[in-house]
Amino acid sequence: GKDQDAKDEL
Amino acid sequence: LCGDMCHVFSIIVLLLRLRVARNAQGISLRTHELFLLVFLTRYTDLFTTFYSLYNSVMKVLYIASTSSIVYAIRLQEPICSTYDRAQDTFRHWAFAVAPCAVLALLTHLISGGSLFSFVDIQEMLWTFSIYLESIAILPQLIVLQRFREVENLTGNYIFFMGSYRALYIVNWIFRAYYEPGYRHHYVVYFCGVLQTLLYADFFYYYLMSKRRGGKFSLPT
Repeated sequence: GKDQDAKDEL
Repeated sequence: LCGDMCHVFSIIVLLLRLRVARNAQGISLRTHELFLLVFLTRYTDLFTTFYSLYNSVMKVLYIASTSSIVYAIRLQEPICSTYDRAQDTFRHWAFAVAPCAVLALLTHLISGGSLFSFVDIQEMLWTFSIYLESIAILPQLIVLQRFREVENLTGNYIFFMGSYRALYIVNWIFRAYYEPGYRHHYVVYFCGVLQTLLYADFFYYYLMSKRRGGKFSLPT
């Protein structure tokens, strides 16, 4: 998967 | 989703509380000004990054509903004349906004960020919003202590507001284990736990009063 962090959360 | 729904539910309960009772007794305007600032500084990515329709709609919804809460308590008759300014005394600019701004700047610089691009400023505002959200409930907890007797709707609203971040902790644990490439963000973890802990005392008295089925009041 792509690198993700909590920025796609609300 | 459960966490977000708790958040939405807490906002609906508060709007109901203001519109149905048509008063703002026991409600802290300062807490909602802080939440508005949290959303405005966190969601600048509405203009730059698209995650999903759900994500964008919720962001707009949070900004709009919190604005309407602040507007009602500040300016809308008869609600605004019932707002008890004298009880809402937490110095939120000096003891919440300013320290979080300093902390966000430090975090940003220590982690090697600069201040010369939009993305850098955006990143720093995002960190600021994480810090600020963790303590945004403080003015409301102070008001609660003053009134002691907590109205049902007010109690429910704070309960759902606290549950929302507690459920996010579960979500972070889940993502860390099951999502490949999920990056740990320790500032987010730390603030999420701090935020939930600030509600712990309130949760305790809230659940006790629900079990008794009686009126909800805080100890002196």
